[in-house]
Amino acid sequence: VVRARDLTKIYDTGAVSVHALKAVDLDIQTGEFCAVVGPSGSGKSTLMHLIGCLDSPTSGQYWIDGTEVATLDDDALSAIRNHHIGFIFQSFNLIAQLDLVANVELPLIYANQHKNQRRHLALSLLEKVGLADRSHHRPNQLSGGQMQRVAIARALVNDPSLILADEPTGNLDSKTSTEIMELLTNLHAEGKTLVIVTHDPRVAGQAERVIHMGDGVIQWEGTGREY
Amino acid sequence: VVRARDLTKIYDTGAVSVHALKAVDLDIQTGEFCAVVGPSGSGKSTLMHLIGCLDSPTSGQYWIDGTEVATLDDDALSAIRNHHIGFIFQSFNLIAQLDLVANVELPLIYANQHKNQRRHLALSLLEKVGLADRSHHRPNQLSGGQMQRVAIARALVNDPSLILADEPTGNLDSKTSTEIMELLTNLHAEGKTLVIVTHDPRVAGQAERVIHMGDGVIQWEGTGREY
Ligand SMILES: Nc1ncnc2c1ncn2[C@@H]1O[C@H](COP(=O)(O)OP(=O)(O)OP(=O)(O)O)[C@@H](O)[C@H]1O
Ligand SMILES: Nc1ncnc2c1ncn2[C@@H]1O[C@H](COP(=O)(O)OP(=O)(O)OP(=O)(O)O)[C@@H](O)[C@H]1O
Ligand SMILES: [Mg+2]
Ligand SMILES: [Mg+2]
Repeated sequence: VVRARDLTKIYDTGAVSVHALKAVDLDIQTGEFCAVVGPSGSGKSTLMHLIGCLDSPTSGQYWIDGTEVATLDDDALSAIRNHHIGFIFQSFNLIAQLDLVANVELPLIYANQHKNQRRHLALSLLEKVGLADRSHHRPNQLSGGQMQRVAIARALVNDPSLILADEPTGNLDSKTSTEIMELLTNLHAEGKTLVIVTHDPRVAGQAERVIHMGDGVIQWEGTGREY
Repeated sequence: VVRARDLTKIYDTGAVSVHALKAVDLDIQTGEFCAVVGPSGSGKSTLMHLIGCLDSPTSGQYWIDGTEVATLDDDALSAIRNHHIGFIFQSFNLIAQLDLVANVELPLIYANQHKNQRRHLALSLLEKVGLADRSHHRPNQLSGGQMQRVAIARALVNDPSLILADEPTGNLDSKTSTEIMELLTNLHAEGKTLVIVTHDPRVAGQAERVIHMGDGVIQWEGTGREY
């Protein structure tokens, strides 16, 4: 699914350059379950944004499903994001002016899905994450963990083949974390490719493969059995 | 420090009322270290906001340092917040248009602190949380865990006697979590009162007292030794 060679990302912010990724090579096969761990600031979210085609690398090459991403125009990139990739952001990225149903159905609008079917799918996912009774609320009327669950529902609504989850359980209590991880591991069992950034050893412990990042590089790889 | 009787909070949002807190009684003594745990949506952040005078209860009574909060005018409330309470928000609440130093020094501006001293204090706290080299960056140029650390620095800059921390380690890796917890427990050892909402058993395990919330009430209390 994902093939990256020499991915580098430098944020150039005036006086200080931040070298967030340093010539990273990464291969992720279809159907794999990877966790990505590492210290705060080590480049995990940056890597996830590049894999998810939400940002461009400063240099390096990246292929998704055999196509080099640099050769794709904006429409083709949007199509990949909206049809194939579900992204659970670390900061949720919910839209404050929309209610929960509208937030969850948003990827389907971009995919030109029919309105009734969009709403039905969005509501069924809100039910799966335990928030159907709040569907007409807005994000600022929710707790931290509740917002996270809406973000998860939205990431899954377009039935993506690649799920990128950046700290999906960080704001959740143990029981809700377990429920969300069951949801995600069931999707992996159905054949989805799953990449999860996590600080939680219990989550990393469920992955087949664990990528350890530090200071903008992949320092070493292990397996979930180490947890 | 804190005395609450029958604290109730109902969010009335059109068709649905959310009963976030249900007649909660709570006493916290000066110098105490409490953790607050419980499922997502159980009322922890709501309780913290009421304790920190950031919101008003629907009903109930609340005294801080012996003064009933309902009798205080806005200036007196602001004085308490700015001089005595440090708040680490679950969502950081950093100001996007300000750089990190300006974010951290903000409580001191409200306290009419002299500019040079403000900046010196802000910079020394940014150093304590490992971000002095990024002081002129803005929040959107930081990782999730880095934003959290700035929020912690800001909460501590006015040397508050009561520290309310809502999930201070949720976005942090294990090593940085340990460093932040050492910082906070050292402050407790100096006599500060510390109330931490957490989903992390390692953090709850360090508290003397652990308050278990569920469905808008305090269900039971325990101690950190259970962890
Ligand atoms: N938009 C940006 N502009 C400038 N620097 C940035 C930007 N985004 C991230 N950075 C910097 O790049 C580095 C890597 O950030 P990244 O968000 O990838 O870290 P992370 O591993 O996800 O950390 P965390 O565990 O705290 O979420 C950090 O030093 C961060 O401050
Ligand atoms: N501004 C608001 N308007 C309406 N409802 C709200 C508002 N803030 C919180 N709520 C609701 O009140 C209940 C308690 O929320 P609160 O944020 O206190 O929970 P929490 O225990 O902090 O949860 P989490 O662990 O997810 O952060 C939730 O059902 C939440 O949706
Ligand atoms: Mg991150
Ligand atoms: Mg909360």
